[in-house]
Amino acid sequence: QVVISTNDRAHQLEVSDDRLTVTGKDGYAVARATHFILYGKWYYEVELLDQPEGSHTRIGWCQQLASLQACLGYNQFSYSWRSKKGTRFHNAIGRTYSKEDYRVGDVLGCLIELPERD
Amino acid sequence: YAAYAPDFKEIGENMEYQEKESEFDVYDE
Amino acid sequence: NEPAGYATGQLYTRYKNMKVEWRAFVSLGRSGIAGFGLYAKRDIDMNQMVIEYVGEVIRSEICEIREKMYSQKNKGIYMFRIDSDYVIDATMSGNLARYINHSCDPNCYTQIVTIDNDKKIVIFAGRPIKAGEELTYDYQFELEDTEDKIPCLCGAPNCVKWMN
Repeated sequence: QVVISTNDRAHQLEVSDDRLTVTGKDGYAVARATHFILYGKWYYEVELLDQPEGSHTRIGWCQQLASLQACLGYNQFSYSWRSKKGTRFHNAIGRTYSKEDYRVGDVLGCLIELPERD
Repeated sequence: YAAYAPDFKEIGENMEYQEKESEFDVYDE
Repeated sequence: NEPAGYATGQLYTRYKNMKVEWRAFVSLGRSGIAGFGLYAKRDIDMNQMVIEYVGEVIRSEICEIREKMYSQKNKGIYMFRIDSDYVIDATMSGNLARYINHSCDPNCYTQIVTIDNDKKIVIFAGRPIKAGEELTYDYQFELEDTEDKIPCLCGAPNCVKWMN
């Protein structure tokens, strides 16, 4: 089963016992999944469970060289969708995407399509 | 000596820096 | 994390005393090594806590961003790494410790001490220091073979000419 990795994440993030929930604090940090993908089409869903005042999330996909101690979408190895204004980020550049916030109760669907291996 | 280092603020204790939401952004929408 | 021979309790007391008295022991002045320097205003005993390196506690990634920003603004960078995750940035806010210069033959040394569950950077006297001497410590910069090597002007007989 694909869950949040115990080790491949910023150590200050809290992960629930069933390793399906991650909680952050004090600045952006990244938690990755236990499994990585190489080809094909993959999809996962995330539900935003809680959003204290002023906090936001950036959720999406990243490669191994993405920094765990920064936000997703910070460098060229990661891509994210931000709860604030629904902005998408890559290489620290924000672009208009869904034009509105996503918030507690929303379920994000994240799809990636990689070329099949010949 | 603050005159030697403009906008420098003398503090007695370490200050925990509160990061901004846009801390890592070069450009936001 | 403590100098040899001191119990933790003593360290705590010494730290608290230092925070009250440090201004009586040091003063800012023009340095023979670079720009400004911190000088002993009175004799300082060996292993005495002299001053804490105070500033903003920032994460390593924020440190990378700030270094680039400060360099672009030609600002002097005053930072001290406290552990693998955090750096003390005294560039915009801090105390006089930011002015202590590097020397290859320093009269002080630095130690990370934990006080009330917080890591602090404290500068100790490495030997008896006479009033009027400039305080120095080894910056312990990583040796780099980059083009932005920093020449060392400490003038110590064992100077290795480069700070990084």
